[in-house]
Amino acid sequence: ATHLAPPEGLDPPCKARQLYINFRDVGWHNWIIAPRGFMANYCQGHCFFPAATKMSSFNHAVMQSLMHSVAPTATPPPCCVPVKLSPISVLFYDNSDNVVLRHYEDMVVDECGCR
Amino acid sequence: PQPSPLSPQGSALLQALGLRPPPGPPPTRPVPPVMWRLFRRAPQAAESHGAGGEGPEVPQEPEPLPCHVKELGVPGNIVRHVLDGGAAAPLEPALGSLCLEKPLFFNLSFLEPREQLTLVRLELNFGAPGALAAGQGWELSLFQGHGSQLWGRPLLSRPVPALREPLHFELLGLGPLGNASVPQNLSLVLELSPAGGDSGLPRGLCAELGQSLEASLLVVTLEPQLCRPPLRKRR
Repeated sequence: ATHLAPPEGLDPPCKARQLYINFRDVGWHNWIIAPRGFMANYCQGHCFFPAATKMSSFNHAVMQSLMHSVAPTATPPPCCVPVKLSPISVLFYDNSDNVVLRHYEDMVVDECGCR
Repeated sequence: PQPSPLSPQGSALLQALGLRPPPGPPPTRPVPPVMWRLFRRAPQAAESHGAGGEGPEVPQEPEPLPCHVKELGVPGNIVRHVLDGGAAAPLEPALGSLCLEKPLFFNLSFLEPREQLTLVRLELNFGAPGALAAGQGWELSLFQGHGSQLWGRPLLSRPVPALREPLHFELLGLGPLGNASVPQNLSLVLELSPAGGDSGLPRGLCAELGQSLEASLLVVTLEPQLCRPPLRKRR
């Protein structure tokens, strides 16, 4: 489930957007015991100068956004990407009827930034 | 569209996550309390919710170490609870002074070569009959073997004061779990005899112990390449 992205041109800055992964939606609810789903989120938005300077971005992204502002056809803007991620753990049945707890790193976007 | 497990996208996603869903109807096996407890204490993003199921709510603790199972105190990112594959097999009467001679079989074919074993814990739960001979002490031995055939010396042999509570034995490093390659299965024979000989055990207790015994393995493995690499050194 997600919210419709704002229409182009309204200049939304780069930030995390909500995206909830529901295991029932992908047909895994019979064998995934817990959780029933999780907030994966995703990054979207523009990295224009000076907005790029306000978020947790590398200095290079600030330079690139500045270059893009003065020469948009020569230099693309930086990318809006995850900069802080969290793990999740999933409890499920495997194909040998074992109960398995598995840990997955970097499954949830906590923060986005321009890189 | 909804990616079914069989669609290319669904299969690719399952493979990427190292998941192999059970074929056929939904499993009905109850989730062991230990697995619920480990799940509730595992690193979770605050938003992953809908955890449902039994077990008490456990307040989230500060950020635990990645790839470490804190409650068990070992490195690991996969914990599996494996039931005894021979539980339903008919029990042979034990010979001599033995009260119980029970084959145990665990299928470990799920283990991938890239997984490192960090814990293999056998749990023996005798249930209500275990409380019947409260004052009785026991001698318990575990052999590698199949049926009533024992292969070599016991993997472990020790006195057990009572059978009331579940018994735990660490098997990592013993017998087939002692060398680098991981076995595809673990075939064991459990021998139980009353300490100091047969001093008047309740009639039929041994048969009851054999029928009520629930044996399971808790297997913890580590896939190092799935753990976040250490932070890049500052140049």
